[in-house]
Amino acid sequence: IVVCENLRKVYEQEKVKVEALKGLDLDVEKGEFTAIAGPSGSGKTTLLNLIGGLDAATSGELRVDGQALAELNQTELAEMRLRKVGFIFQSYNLIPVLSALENVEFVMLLQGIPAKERRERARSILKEVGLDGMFHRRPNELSGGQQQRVAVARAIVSDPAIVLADEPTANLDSETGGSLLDMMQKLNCDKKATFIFSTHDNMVMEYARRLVVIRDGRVVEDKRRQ
Amino acid sequence: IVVCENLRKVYEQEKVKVEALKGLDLDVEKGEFTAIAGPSGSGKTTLLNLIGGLDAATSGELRVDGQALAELNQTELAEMRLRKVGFIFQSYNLIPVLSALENVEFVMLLQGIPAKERRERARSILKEVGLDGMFHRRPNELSGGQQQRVAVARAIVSDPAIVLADEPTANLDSETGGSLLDMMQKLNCDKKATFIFSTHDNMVMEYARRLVVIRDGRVVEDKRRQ
Ligand SMILES: Nc1ncnc2c1ncn2[C@@H]1O[C@H](COP(=O)(O)OP(=O)(O)OP(=O)(O)O)[C@@H](O)[C@H]1O
Ligand SMILES: Nc1ncnc2c1ncn2[C@@H]1O[C@H](COP(=O)(O)OP(=O)(O)OP(=O)(O)O)[C@@H](O)[C@H]1O
Ligand SMILES: [Mg+2]
Ligand SMILES: [Mg+2]
Repeated sequence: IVVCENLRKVYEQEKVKVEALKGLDLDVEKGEFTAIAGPSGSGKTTLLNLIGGLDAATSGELRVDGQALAELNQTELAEMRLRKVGFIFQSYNLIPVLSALENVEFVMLLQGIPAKERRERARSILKEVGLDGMFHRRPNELSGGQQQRVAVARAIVSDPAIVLADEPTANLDSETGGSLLDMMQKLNCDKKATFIFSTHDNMVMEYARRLVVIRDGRVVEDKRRQ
Repeated sequence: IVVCENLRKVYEQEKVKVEALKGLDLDVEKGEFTAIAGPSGSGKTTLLNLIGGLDAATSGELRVDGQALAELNQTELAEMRLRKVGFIFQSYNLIPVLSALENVEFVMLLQGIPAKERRERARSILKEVGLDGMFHRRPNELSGGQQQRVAVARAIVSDPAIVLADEPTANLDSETGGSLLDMMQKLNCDKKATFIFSTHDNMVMEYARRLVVIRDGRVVEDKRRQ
């Protein structure tokens, strides 16, 4: 469902260029549950941002669900994200003026889902991630790990075909993280959603059926297990 | 150096009150290297914020270096923080318009340290945390883990008496996290700086000589090792 060929990303600054991805090749099949590990600064967030159409590659091929992203304009990219991709950002990117419930509802609002259904689904998923009773809290009235879970809820509430999760358990204790991973695995099994995680967490790596290691902008290991 | 007695913190909202700390007792001695673990939402950040004078307790006693924080006004609290406490925030709280170097220099600027010395110390500590060559980057031009390390560098560059570190390795791979912990341990041994970490990371817990577990706003375990 995701094909990357010789993908390069160069960030250009006033005085230097930073080559975050240096000819990365990666194919992810529909329904895979893949962890991408690598040292800090190795290119994980950059890769997820490119796959999610949030940024453009400098060069190389990137196709998502058969569609070359370079051929899409901004409106089409935004439509693809809205319809197909759930994103859990490393810094959560919750909307500060919206409550937990409204943050989770927001994507469904843009998708045109009716208010009553939106609200029910948002409540349900927030309960599943252990945030019952916190629906009306704003992000700055939640702990770090609670915010993280709102971000997870928002990303998966509309059953996207692809979930890009950038370190979704970083601020969670093992038990809470394990509950989340169980929930995501269920979504993967039941709905065949493709999951691509960036992670440093050994537990996430254990759940994943495929581990890709990137270092310095390239894939250096790629193991599937049976 | 930190004495908490029956510490309570209640966040008041429009409709509910959230009791984050429910009569917490904790004494931390000078030079201790203490990890505070606990589930998401258990009160770790709240506790660190109170100790650092960034927020006020609802009730209870809190003394830092012999001084009851409730007796200090805002100016005195700010002065205490500037002179005694280094803080690594869970969300880093870097200043977006300042470069990595300027973020690290900022505290020393407020302390009145001369420009040349400020700059040298900031460069040195950024190299130590593995960010050589990134001095002029702004936070939004750094990866998550790189930002985290700028936050660590800023907190320890002026050799504070107390370092409060809220999940300082959450976005770091094991190797990078281990390097940071080695550096902090050295500061602890050489300068007798007191470290109090909030963490979910087993590695941090292994480095710590004392592990305090809090759950639902109270200390439930407290183990020192020899
Ligand atoms: N500003 C606030 N307003 C209301 N409630 C708050 C506020 N800040 C924290 N809380 C609540 O207080 C409790 C403790 O929060 P705290 O941030 O201390 O937890 P934590 O242990 O740091 O969690 P995490 O591991 O997720 O970071 C949580 O239930 C949280 O929702
Ligand atoms: N906006 C930017 N401008 C310049 N350089 C950038 C920018 N974003 C990222 N970089 C650099 O590109 C490289 C890859 O960054 P990326 O955020 O993808 O790493 P990462 O693997 O997600 O790291 P972490 O584990 O710390 O989150 C890093 O060296 C980083 O400093
Ligand atoms: Mg990242
Ligand atoms: Mg916290």
